[in-house]
Amino acid sequence: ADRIAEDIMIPIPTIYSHSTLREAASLLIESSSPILAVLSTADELVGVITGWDITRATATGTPDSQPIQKIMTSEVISARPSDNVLEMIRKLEHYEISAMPVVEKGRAKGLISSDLLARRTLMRL
Amino acid sequence: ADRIAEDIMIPIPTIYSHSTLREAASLLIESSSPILAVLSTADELVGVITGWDITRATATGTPDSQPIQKIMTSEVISARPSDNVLEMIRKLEHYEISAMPVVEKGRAKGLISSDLLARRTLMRL
Ligand SMILES: C[S@@+](CC[C@H](N)C(=O)[O-])C[C@H]1O[C@@H](n2cnc3c(N)ncnc32)[C@H](O)[C@@H]1O
Ligand SMILES: C[S@@+](CC[C@H](N)C(=O)[O-])C[C@H]1O[C@@H](n2cnc3c(N)ncnc32)[C@H](O)[C@@H]1O
Repeated sequence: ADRIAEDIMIPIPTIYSHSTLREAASLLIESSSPILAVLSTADELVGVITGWDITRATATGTPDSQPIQKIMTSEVISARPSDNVLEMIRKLEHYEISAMPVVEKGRAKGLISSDLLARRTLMRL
Repeated sequence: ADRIAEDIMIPIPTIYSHSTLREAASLLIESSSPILAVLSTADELVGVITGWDITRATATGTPDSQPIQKIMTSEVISARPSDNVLEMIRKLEHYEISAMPVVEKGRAKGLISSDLLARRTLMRL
């Protein structure tokens, strides 16, 4: 059944922390993803970045060549592969976010979003 | 009861179409709103703008002094004050958007978002 993160998650696009603001914006648009996993050169998850971060950078006049290390959020809120739908809905609501990576051993395996979870709970209204 | 747009909507921040990309980004961040109503100088609704549009502008290297007329979406998807919860959920899902203005006589009266509607349907999971 589609009850845990591992069964529901979809691929999460990844980007290195030394990449630029403009590269992150391009990847968000091209992938149509709500969130990107930011990786260190050792491929470990070190942050996330969303359209909100791009918008805030634009609001403060950040040059688009700026490395995303300063723009990303490094305190990552994530799910475990075994988390169930209810736990994940509550977590997204508690932190007022709409997506999070599914993480195992410091690696991003996929993403969970409120859209995906709503589909599991509100099916065919 | 909180069954129609007029009862559920929250204030929608507004911005003029001659304003800049940077001003729109600042207003999105300061208001914490998912969407802005873009107005003509006659205060009529002529478009909407969201973090997605800001992100796409950044992805294509648009200067932050650019007027938002070229960046906004002018084909606005909106709700009427009398629309009910189910109609609005279906509309947001159909167009794959997460918010829309509530419009009456060409004027934006407020906004409806999937978060607001989810609260009405999924209350206290
Ligand atoms: C607080 S949210 C508000 C915007 C919107 N409500 C949303 O759902 O994203 C925006 C901020 O949250 C951060 N954020 C989003 N998802 C996150 C996650 N899974 N872990 C940590 N921070 C996250 C973003 O990097 C951004 O700085
Ligand atoms: C297709 S959505 C995809 C991003 C995300 N899924 C979301 O919910 O916004 C992004 C585009 O839709 C547009 N958009 C968002 N809300 C809109 C509305 N109520 N009417 C018209 N266009 C809207 C934005 O201006 C942006 O260009």
